[in-house]
Amino acid sequence: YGITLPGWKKNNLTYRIVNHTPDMSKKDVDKAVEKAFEVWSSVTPLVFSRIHEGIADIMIAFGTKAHGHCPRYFDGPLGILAHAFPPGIGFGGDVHFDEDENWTAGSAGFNLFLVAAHEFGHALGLSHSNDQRALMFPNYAYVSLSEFPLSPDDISGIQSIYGEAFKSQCCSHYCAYIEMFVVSYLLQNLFHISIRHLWRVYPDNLGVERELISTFWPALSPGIEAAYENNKDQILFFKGNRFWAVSGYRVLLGYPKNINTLGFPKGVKKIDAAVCNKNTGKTDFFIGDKYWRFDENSQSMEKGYPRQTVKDFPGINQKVDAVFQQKGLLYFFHGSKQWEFDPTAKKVIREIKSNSWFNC
Amino acid sequence: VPVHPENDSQGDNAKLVQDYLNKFYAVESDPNQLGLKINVSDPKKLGWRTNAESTTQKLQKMQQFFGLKVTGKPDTETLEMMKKPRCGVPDVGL
Repeated sequence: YGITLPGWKKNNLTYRIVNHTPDMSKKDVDKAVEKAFEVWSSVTPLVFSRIHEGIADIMIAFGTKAHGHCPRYFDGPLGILAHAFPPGIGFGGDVHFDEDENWTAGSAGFNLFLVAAHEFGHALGLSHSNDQRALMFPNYAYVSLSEFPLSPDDISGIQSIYGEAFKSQCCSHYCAYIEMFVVSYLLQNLFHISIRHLWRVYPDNLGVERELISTFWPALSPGIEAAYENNKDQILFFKGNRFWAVSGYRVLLGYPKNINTLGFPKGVKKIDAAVCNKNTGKTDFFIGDKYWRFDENSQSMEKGYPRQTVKDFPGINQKVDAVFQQKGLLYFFHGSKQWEFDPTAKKVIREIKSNSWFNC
Repeated sequence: VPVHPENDSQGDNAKLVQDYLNKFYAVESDPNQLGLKINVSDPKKLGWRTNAESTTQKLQKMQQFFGLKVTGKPDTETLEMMKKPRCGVPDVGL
């Protein structure tokens, strides 16, 4: 990362949206800007308030080519998308977007939230990073909006200027981004895995750690769809019809393998979720509305499967996005919900929000 | 006079490279000064930090920043990187 000191000398900053792009509804523009500020306020003590008149610390405007008294010009469609000035008086902190671009709330054109989050990084004192995974990398790259957009490099950069968020904010900034892709109890810790990141949840509210999967296992491709720890302390990661086995930080030789080596028929193209019952040494693989049972000791699929999930797990009648076992109970995830299931009583005990593990 | 496309695209590429390096690899002065009327008769008075770095040096800096092979020449990979939509803030010290 790079910084342009001294940054703002206060934590409470104002912003004003001077005009709006006709490409999006005003509501969508306001929301994209607000969310882009939240990205930075969630990892620092900074607080952003919007004003509708007068001079704000951060003035936000859309313009084309030579715009107002701005010393930098835009260049028409593509090329330069936006720019911003480091903290200070006058132009300091101001952010300009090139109206000749196609601004959107999705993945078409240029996503306003992502570009605004980048430009606000400049308005707070960050310069460009040469880490291609960083939000502050100069080139535009669309990333899934369910992903928290800051990389560890971005967070280190902004915290080197303003310090960390207050403890009370510990994990709140992750809440909006928790999409249950995979959850698993690995290495004695609870891990949530999304497209590119690994979230290690420490017990008793001691906080959450977020790392890029590539930090732990560079050989793994992003977009893991299921993971579980077997009874040999190995972790198996699944994506499409391939899977990897890792022990500690090492991907075992001969992987990735095809999932039909586990006994799945050719028709099975991917696994939704998996959980290993350490007591019985059996692993349940959930695919659509059915599940398969695999015997870890004999390394073979059990007879009589697949079976309807809801038959053996009453109350679990949605596709299983993720599942893990903790203290003898099973936790099934679907979208923003999870169900705590007692496999002995064979019933759902309670329904909770899927991000409950992050003190949200 | 028949325009030789390869000359034409070479000219375009040379302009692309020059524009890109001037925008993102030349040290930018304080934007608040730029807004004032400045007497252009004597560049020395401008207080501009003339950026004596050669194009080759700037190109090497850009290639290094983007993790490209540092050749100092506008090879295909470098030209491709320069055509990508990006932020207008310079990559070197403001």
